[in-house]
Amino acid sequence: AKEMFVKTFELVRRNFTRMFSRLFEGGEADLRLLEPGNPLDSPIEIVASPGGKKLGRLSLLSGGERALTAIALLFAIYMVKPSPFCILDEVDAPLDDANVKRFIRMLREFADRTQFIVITHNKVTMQATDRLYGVTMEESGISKVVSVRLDAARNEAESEEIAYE
Amino acid sequence: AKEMFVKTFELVRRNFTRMFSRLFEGGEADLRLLEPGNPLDSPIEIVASPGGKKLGRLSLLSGGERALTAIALLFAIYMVKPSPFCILDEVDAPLDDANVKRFIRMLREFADRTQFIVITHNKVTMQATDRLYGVTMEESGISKVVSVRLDAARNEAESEEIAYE
Amino acid sequence: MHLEKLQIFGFKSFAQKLSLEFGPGITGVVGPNGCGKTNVADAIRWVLGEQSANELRGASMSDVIFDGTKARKRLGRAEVTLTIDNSAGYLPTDYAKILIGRKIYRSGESEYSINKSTCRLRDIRDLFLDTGIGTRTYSLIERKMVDSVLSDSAGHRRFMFEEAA
Amino acid sequence: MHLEKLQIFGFKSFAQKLSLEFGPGITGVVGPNGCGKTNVADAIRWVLGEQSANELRGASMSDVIFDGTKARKRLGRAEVTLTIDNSAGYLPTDYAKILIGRKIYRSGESEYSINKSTCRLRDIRDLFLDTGIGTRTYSLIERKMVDSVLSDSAGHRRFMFEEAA
Ligand SMILES: Nc1ncnc2c1ncn2[C@@H]1O[C@H](COP(=O)(O)OP(=O)(O)OP(=O)(O)O)[C@@H](O)[C@H]1O
Ligand SMILES: Nc1ncnc2c1ncn2[C@@H]1O[C@H](COP(=O)(O)OP(=O)(O)OP(=O)(O)O)[C@@H](O)[C@H]1O
Ligand SMILES: [Mg+2]
Ligand SMILES: [Mg+2]
Repeated sequence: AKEMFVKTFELVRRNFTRMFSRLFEGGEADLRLLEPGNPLDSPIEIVASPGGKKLGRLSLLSGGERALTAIALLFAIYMVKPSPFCILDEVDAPLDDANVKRFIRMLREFADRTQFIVITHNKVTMQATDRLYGVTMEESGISKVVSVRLDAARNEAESEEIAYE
Repeated sequence: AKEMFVKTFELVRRNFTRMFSRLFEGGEADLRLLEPGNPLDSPIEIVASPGGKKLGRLSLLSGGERALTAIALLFAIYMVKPSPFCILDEVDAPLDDANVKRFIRMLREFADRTQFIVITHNKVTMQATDRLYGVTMEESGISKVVSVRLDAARNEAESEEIAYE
Repeated sequence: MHLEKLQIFGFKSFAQKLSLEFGPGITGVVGPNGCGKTNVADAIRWVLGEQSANELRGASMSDVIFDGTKARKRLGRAEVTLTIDNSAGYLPTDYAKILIGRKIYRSGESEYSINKSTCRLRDIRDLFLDTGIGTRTYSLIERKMVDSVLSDSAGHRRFMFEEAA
Repeated sequence: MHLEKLQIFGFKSFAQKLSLEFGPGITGVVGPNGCGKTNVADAIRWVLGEQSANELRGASMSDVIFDGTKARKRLGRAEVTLTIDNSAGYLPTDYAKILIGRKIYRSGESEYSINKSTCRLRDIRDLFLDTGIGTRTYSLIERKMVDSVLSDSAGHRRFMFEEAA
């Protein structure tokens, strides 16, 4: 069990450093076992430095940098055994537009082996999807779903009602 | 001390129900002392029902509805003794555009007696401000501030560097 | 494997029957606060065997049944069916197409089915046991998971590593 | 009262001297993740007497001193000055204009000043004691406050009521 864990840890660690430098152009990060002699109980430390800054504690990073670091780690773990589908619920909320684009680019790289369902309020994210469903509540308290087409030219969403039997 | 608390509680409660129905058009909410006979130790319960739905537990509400409910409560308490300035750090992140507009409208009502500094990534919020400062990091790790003008026609921000001595 | 179709009736805010098809790649789900987007994610988790009512934001499992609005009566049951394409043989079953069904009544009584024949909840959970789906792994990523990965409660962080190992 | 001008030098990512003027009404602060927006809020909290390094995301108070980048050396001190318009007599002092100054050196040694004459930290904190500014009240609203108001750790919620009373 100990070897199993250390093996997985090393794999996640390698994925994480790679994911991080892709999401933070030029940034670097690492995972460390605080007690290397005691892998099964040791806490795991994250050290990260977005581009140009010094490698440091997670706590000094900004809200958006922390969120993107966590996303890098969650996907580093996901890569060990990619699930066939993955629902993402508003994980892009604290990210600025440039980081949203990098996040979506990462999803796109995994999208051939994983089906992604992305719940979002972010217009940049919406434009990167293969299809868009709009959930509405015309009648108060009752949900309906419509198919949405983002008309880039008119910068407006057109929708048609779908999904009824 | 007991009367002081109950008096404040009733004041906050009235502010809260009013704030909530302004932020959630047609919604209603209430604050309840779970142990009315023991006000100094009693937990305080929030019940809320966004328009048309039944009054219920906070836990069934959506992420955005919970955030807006918390904002209504924080401002209900603020109204007891308005602070002369207030810094809001990305509290609009979970809100959709319509709720952001209602949130800004509420800020506008208080803006004659309180100076607001609103940190945001939201374009709707940006358009409602009286002035806009952009923080940039052209040189990696070094912050600078510029004055930003949102050009609605070109839908683009123009900025000029300011703030140096 | 991938998700083909999700049919929802009487589950949370879905008082009207809904049939939603997911394609490959990235599907976006958008809409105002409280309209039902997270409820769609909840429906998928629920039909795949979620056992914790808390995780679905309720106090008891029958809280997922549509509870009525000022204009509509509450319903007596909630039902979700998920159609899965298993033509790549990812799941431990001979079927190329799998229908997972779950139903709950006000009494708390539940029914489960695989390809229209009645089964137990554990049969559904066992089907996905080896895939990491349906356990606390990467089929669902939400904001609170991002928070718990970052927070120094290294307990959560370690737990995720152990699950991947 | 309102905030007139904020001068920052050597505080966190502000390696270059910055002078920022706030007007009445609503001032927006925008920019990419990690560029320094929350650091501006931290500078205001710090100069008004914040005593907890944790609240400023550091381990010790000298963590607020600019720590250098690959291209720039670290600085030896951090300094923030806030100019406040007190012409309405809101603060318990005869001055119509008040300059609050705070400086910290690498050694941890700190200097405090009101209108350029040296004072103690407690003199700054006392100036704001009755106003609710500088304590955990509504001069700063951030996402984690929204979370703690909602979470059923009624401890936090009660505490806010007691502070208002
Ligand atoms: N059993 C139920 N019966 C009726 N309505 C319900 C039930 N359970 C939850 N709801 C309603 O569903 C709504 C929440 O929906 P959901 O969480 O999917 O919103 P959302 O689209 O994710 O919004 P946000 O963008 O704010 O996260 C709530 O307003 C709640 O009242
Ligand atoms: N003492 C210091 N010296 C140098 N840089 C620092 C110091 N303390 C913090 N920083 C840097 O400041 C940055 C954080 O800035 P801040 O929290 O203000 O970002 P932000 O603009 O609020 O971003 P977000 O939109 O993601 O919340 C971090 O990248 C951190 O490395
Ligand atoms: Mg939601
Ligand atoms: Mg920030």
